Amino acid sequence: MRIIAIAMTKGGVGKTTTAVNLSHGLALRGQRVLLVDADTQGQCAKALGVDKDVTLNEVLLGEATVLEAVTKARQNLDLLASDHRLTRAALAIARRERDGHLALAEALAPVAERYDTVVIDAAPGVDAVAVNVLGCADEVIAPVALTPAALAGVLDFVRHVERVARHNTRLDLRWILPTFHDQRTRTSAETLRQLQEHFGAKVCRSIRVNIELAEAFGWRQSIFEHAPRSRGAADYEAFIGTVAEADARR
Amino acid sequence: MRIIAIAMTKGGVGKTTTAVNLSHGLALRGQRVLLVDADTQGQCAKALGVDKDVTLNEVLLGEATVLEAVTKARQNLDLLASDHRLTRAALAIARRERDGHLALAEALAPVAERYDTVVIDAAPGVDAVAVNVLGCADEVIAPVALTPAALAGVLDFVRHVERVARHNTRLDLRWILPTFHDQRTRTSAETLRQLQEHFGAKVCRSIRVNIELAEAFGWRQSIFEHAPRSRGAADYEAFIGTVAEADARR
Ligand SMILES: Nc1ncnc2c1ncn2[C@@H]1O[C@H](COP(=O)(O)OP(=O)(O)OP(=O)(O)O)[C@@H](O)[C@H]1O
Ligand SMILES: Nc1ncnc2c1ncn2[C@@H]1O[C@H](COP(=O)(O)OP(=O)(O)OP(=O)(O)O)[C@@H](O)[C@H]1O
Ligand SMILES: [Mg+2]
Ligand SMILES: [Mg+2]
Repeated sequence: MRIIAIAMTKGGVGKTTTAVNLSHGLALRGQRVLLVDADTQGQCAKALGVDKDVTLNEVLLGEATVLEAVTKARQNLDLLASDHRLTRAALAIARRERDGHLALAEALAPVAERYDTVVIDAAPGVDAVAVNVLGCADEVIAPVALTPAALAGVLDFVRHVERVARHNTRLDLRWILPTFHDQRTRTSAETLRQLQEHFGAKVCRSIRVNIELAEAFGWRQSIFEHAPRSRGAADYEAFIGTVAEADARR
Repeated sequence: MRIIAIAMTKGGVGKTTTAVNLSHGLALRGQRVLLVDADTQGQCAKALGVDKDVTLNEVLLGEATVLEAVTKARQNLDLLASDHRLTRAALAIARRERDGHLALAEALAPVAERYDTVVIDAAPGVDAVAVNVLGCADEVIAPVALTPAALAGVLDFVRHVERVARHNTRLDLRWILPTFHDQRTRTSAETLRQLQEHFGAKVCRSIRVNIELAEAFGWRQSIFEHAPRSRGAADYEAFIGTVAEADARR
């Protein structure tokens, strides 16, 4: 079971959009996928039009198992949802004296044979749940919106990943995914250039601005359902190819 | 001293852009303004090109006073900066048994005569610092990006504000500020219509998409310095007029 965290401290950079479309894309290719929503905003369930009463909060508090909490979202795609209750688990973990950072890893262990890939949609910022997310992941995909403000936070995020990597030695910041590439402005191209200068081959081909990616959420669909011939679908399809191929080579 | 929180759980909706430009705009009008960065990302200092070693973290931990932590950012504008250290204060407050939510209010009390307006740039999400921010504010300005995903989180945020309002009885969700209004798509217009249906007169005139707002950050300037004749400057100027006028009528 390969665990991929979609994470970045900056808000609104396409973490959820990437997590939802990556998960569904891999499921469409035949992988058995679990999408874990690790954000109090509970956007994954809304993005896929799914309802679930038992959430990650109950799992992290030990009140439910992952199997009791997951729900089928699509063919080959299960969802472990969250909602505002997740702040309770965050508080409980923060108040633990030690090993709070292992809660998610321990919760996922029993389903290692059930899924090929776990994709975790992280919340913006850094808190006890965020540390848990990085603490159980094999790889991180870091979406970076192509703006100066988003770029400004990337090195802090890299240091945050390195700190967690000291006790999760498998953790690898594998891909930088440039998002919101606006071909009408020089700002996107200039920010992309700086990312490539710093991260080289880790930088994927960017996801272009495409209103259909935003609209898909309103229809409770992935981009592959809402607009399969859109730029957004083409860009995420290419990205999924990169991710799936890397998996095959491991 | 009027305390305004720029807050919204959703990430990347223009909280920092609004906080920085509102602060500088009020300062340009002659108000004595304190901008408080309450986000571990520390974006306010970067947005204004200011450096400061003593941060909100030290103030909330009781290791420094607000006066020791503030630094002059512009004429009439002081900044109380943050950086990644803020997670320590968040953890300390979360671990307190009670009254942790009053830390910021108590810290700001001594400077009540020094500033006309305090603008607080909140982090995305909900944590102990976020509760402190709402716990000391008189009013909230809630930026809402005009996309389905951003709209989806607004009612949860309203409930979060109502919860804090039970112990901070001055707290008022005063303005909904629609942001990223893209006039080329129907999505913006449709989302705006839904906001107006729900929040009526609280909904301000929207801030349009304008790349100069994103670029200003890269130049470490407010929009009034970077591009005073841009749409971004015009839209924020109109917004500041609304906010300042409301202040005059109190
Ligand atoms: N390439 C794109 N083009 C246009 N809109 C996009 C694109 N990618 C994402 N969006 C939209 O931009 C908004 C922010 O994206 P998203 O919610 O995925 O970011 P996030 O990093 O998960 O945010 P948060 O920090 O709040 O969790 C959403 O409305 C989303 O639908
Ligand atoms: N109207 C606009 N047009 C174009 N770009 C904008 C606009 N408003 C803000 N931006 C840019 O969009 C990005 C997100 O805005 P900003 O950082 O202010 O949001 P935020 O809510 O503070 O994010 P976070 O949740 O990470 O704190 C930034 O790069 C900013 O410069
Ligand atoms: Mg998200
Ligand atoms: Mg911000």
